[in-house]
Amino acid sequence: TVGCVAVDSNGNLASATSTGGLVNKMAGRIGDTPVIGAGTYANEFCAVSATGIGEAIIRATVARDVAAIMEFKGLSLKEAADCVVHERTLKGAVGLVAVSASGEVAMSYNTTGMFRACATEDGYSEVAIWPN
Amino acid sequence: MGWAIALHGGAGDIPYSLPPERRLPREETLRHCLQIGVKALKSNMTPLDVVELVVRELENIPHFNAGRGSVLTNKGTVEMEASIMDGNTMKCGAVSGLSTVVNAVSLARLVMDHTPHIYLAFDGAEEFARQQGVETLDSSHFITPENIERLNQAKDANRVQIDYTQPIQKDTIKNETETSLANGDSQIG
Repeated sequence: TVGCVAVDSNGNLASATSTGGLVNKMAGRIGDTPVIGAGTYANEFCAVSATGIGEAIIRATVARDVAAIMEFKGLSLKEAADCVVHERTLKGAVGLVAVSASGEVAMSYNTTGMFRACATEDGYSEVAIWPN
Repeated sequence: MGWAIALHGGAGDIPYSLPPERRLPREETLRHCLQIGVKALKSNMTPLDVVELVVRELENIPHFNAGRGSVLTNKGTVEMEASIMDGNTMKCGAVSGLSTVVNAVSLARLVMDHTPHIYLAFDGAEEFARQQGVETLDSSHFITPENIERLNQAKDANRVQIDYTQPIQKDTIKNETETSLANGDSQIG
């Protein structure tokens, strides 16, 4: 799975995800990617793209939950992403990248690793696979 | 407040022992796609256009599970899916079951922009792709030798695999299957 989230200097947000699914999946299986709110979501608070086991991501409505926790509980993007990934989703099943309207970045996962990269206007940049 | 971008190439059981010949090209792809995204944001391209642009590039590079390099179904075919969403308008588009569309994410964008719908799948999505004149190729274009090997490994293990899952031994397969069945878990969701 691949995905990208972005926010501009005016707080405009967008998200996109694309995948081939799972190896040896049944023909006809739909994963989380085209189910808006599961693997992909964006509103005025944040943009999220998820990766992992689609069935687990659909059950947990991962991407929408990150946005909802920010909106209704007032948590930061990182707190919301960590809550969904580490407390509300099957371990070993999910990772996500997200940005908030204020330019915060979160890259959270409960798998061994996640191929990921990010950059922000203040000059921060990161390319990584495993926990630092 | 400032611009920001993040991207991923999949999560999973990526072994710490991943050999350099497999790790380095993927890291380089991430770096390359990040640079494309940063440049686009700096040039005031909209975030919606930026995420489409970056995901298209990720789809075109076979190191990750999307577009060329997509993993295979139990029939040895590709069934690609993609989605895109604009946070400003809450408009979104999605497609699934694609077997010939080179950039699924751009077809999702067209669903969003040019239909009253959110999601098109399989034959309908393929027909829409041809109506819109997007680039299509024979499905063999998307299938890599590495993914044929991965499918064979998964079939041997009788399981579906998340990105980068490592092959497991026969004894482990037997024990895992027995445990899974006892738990009522078919491992296919």
